[in-house]
Amino acid sequence: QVQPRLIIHGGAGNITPASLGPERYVAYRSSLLTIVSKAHTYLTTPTQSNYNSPSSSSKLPSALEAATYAVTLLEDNPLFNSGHGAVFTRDGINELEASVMVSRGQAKRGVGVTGLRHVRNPILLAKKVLEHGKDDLLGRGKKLDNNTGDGEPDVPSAQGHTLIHGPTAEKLARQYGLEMVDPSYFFTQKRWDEHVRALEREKREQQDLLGAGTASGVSATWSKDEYLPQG
Amino acid sequence: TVGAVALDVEGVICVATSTGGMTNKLTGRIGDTPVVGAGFWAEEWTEEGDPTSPHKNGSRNPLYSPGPAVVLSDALKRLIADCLPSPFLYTPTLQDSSGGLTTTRSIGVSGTGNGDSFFRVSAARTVGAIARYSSLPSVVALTKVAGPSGELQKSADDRWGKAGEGEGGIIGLELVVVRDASGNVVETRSDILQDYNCGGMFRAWIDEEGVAYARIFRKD
Repeated sequence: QVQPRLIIHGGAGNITPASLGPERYVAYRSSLLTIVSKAHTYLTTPTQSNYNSPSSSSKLPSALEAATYAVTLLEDNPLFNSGHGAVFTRDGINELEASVMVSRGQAKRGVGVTGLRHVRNPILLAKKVLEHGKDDLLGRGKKLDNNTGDGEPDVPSAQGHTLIHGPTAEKLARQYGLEMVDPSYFFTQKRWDEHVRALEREKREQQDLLGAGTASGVSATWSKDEYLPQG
Repeated sequence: TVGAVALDVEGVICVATSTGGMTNKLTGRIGDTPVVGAGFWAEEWTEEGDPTSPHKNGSRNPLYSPGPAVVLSDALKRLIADCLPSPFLYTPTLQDSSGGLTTTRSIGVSGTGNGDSFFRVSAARTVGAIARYSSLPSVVALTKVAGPSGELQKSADDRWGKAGEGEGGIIGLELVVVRDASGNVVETRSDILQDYNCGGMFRAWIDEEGVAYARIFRKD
């Protein structure tokens, strides 16, 4: 048997001790330690549900369950650019993306979902699409007959598709019974302020550049003075 | 972006990644996170012998039948030694193919940073490809892509340091299972992988003794 292992990340980019400051350094550090410890405990503790059913012996969670559990903790933490605390597009909305991939098996192993606006934990949708899609791909698909009550026919299932976008992805999320939220759930003032500040800086600098008659190379997606999440 | 890479007791590695994307991106822009091979990758393969076996100070691992040692070039040794916390020398041994060892290697990686640059070099898949087809340790392969002066940074050309081009980091896990000719497991090794080419990367992991680490910079 192999010793279970785990590593997590919360983003990379133009992060400097000066722009982060001591308080936020401590906040990020303690969040990372808490999340990695919780997730590692989950990964190395036999799942309780198995204890109740006498037939099956208690089993350790799979890498898929542990990795997606760790990411839900990161998505729920407003410090990190995902889920609650996600960044905004130029138009001031959140568009979320997620993916999972496992190392074993030659059938469908990797899935991506994108353009999400109402799924509380996008990583759980990616996990469901991988789990269902694999069944469908191998002909063992479960008939999804839980109508979402929106008067439209259910999406048959994720099939063997690898990358699913927007409304169809969100319809699948409803069919899989995942938690759906209003887009305002993802809002945090810090991300909104970064969004507005970067657009204003871009506008100011473009006016300066136009005034000087040089081409604008300014972008509202990155700053040399502060860390703007790049994704 | 956030990500997690887990190795379970069955030896399966899973990578999970989630993001809000790039600040002030165009609405409708798709990043590397949901695209297989760009922002994430996991695979398992088998190879003859155990080319990435770690040797301390050149002593030969008793697992290996004596065979001509293919000594690495000094540059590659320096690269590997620079990437690893302790002075390991990799001296792959040409394996006597009759009754030799076979190795099953698994890898999973999750990326974060300027997604358009990750697309350009298919960053996550490239880590796996370098490890698999050069028979290099995954820790070296990851640094060649996400480390300072790696493929990601090179992809920015003269735009490096402007608008975040080429910036990013990757975390991952590798599992190596070595079997003898009868298929018995003679050794398993797992490795935490991590590197970045920019100011910092928020990351945390648990080592083999169960100790938790959190880092943002190189030596904090």
